Amino acid sequence: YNHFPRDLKWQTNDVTFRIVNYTPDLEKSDVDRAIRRALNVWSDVTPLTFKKLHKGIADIMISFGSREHGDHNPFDGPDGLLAHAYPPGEGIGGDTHFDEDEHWSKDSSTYNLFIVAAHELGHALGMSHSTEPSALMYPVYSYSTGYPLSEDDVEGIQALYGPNPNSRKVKPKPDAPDKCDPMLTFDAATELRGETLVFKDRFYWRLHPQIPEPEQVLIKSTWPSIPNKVDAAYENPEKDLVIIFSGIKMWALNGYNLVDGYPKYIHRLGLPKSIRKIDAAVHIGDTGKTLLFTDEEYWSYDEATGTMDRGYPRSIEKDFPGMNDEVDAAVYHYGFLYFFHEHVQYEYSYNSRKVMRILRTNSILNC
Amino acid sequence: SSAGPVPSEDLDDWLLAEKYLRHFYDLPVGLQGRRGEPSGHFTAKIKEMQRFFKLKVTGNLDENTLDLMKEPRCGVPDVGE
Repeated sequence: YNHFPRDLKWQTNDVTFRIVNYTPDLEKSDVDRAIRRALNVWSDVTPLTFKKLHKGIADIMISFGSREHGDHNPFDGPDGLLAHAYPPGEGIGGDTHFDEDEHWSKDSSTYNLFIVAAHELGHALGMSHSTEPSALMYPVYSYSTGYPLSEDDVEGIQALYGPNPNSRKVKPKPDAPDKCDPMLTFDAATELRGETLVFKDRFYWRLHPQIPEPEQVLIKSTWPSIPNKVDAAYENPEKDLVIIFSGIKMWALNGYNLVDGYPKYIHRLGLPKSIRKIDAAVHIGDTGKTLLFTDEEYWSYDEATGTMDRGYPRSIEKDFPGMNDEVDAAVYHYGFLYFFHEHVQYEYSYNSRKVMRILRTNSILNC
Repeated sequence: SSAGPVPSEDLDDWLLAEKYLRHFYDLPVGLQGRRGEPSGHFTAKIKEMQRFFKLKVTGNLDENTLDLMKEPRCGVPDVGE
């Protein structure tokens, strides 16, 4: 996290705000609700209280405007700059402006007013931009559900104002995973049209064969309707689909687009109802089978017939000698299965039926 | 200037980067150099931006850097007052 120079903050914990005008994109009550919720995000973790004024000058004056709107910091039309706010102080200090050339919404369809307002009000209270990708105060817009503050945001605002003396329990989002953490584990991994996607917590890394540095992206910013945690994923190149598993549901992607008709229950694949999640999944192109790993066992699904092969589940340890008995994630490349378990990666030869190499899990992330 | 040539030859990308760095990283006006021959200030600001966003710090307007500059974001500068 960062603060503004001189750690600008309000000298009183009782801060006033006023909504000067409203966007026509939303009902007035929706705007009121978004702003109130955004303020509550910060008051929940500090001693700050926010009182609404309906006229006159408040500490935080909130307004919607486009292009040049009176502060010599013009907006730029649709997209690009979404909003800005001034750090605590007299006059324009604390004031928060939203670009009216954006379309504001209360869901993921366009820019979510609550999320942007929570970020901007962070500035109005003294928070500058964070370099932490999972933080609310990260400068780039991303849609997410659930509690908006990360641990980084909470630390930052409490460094200015202290904690809430009457706090109810909040659960801040954990910081973004560090790709060079030697103990890094994966949630899921899959190919997608020549790229490799690796899922961890609320993020995924995108690896392109010609670009050594992986790109870290919030899952929700690419697929708002996919949950924050992915259990398993695999690509069926013949169908040009990637299947994402989370809990008892699965989603299908065609490229980066969600396929209609999903999510579906994983039991549609033929798994018993007792299976509540899949740990890892991998498609073996040579055989047309998809292997689904759950706890210490695995299943074989025939993509051509759409049925589970007979004789399954089977033991992972028995059929993949040298492998651990559980799998976090798996991918298949040129005759080799790459099993990820905790911070270790096993390169398993499908033909030789043995482990050829053992590597660190994050060795594929250019570490 | 010890800066090397900019990989992206696209004038729009250069102008985007110049505007972005001026707004968010306090690149002084008139010190950006020329397309194809960026000044040391320009390169240093690109590096500052790449460091902030945990990109590979090259000082060049590579694809990842330009993509990030095109993302919708908050208008408050990332550095300075």
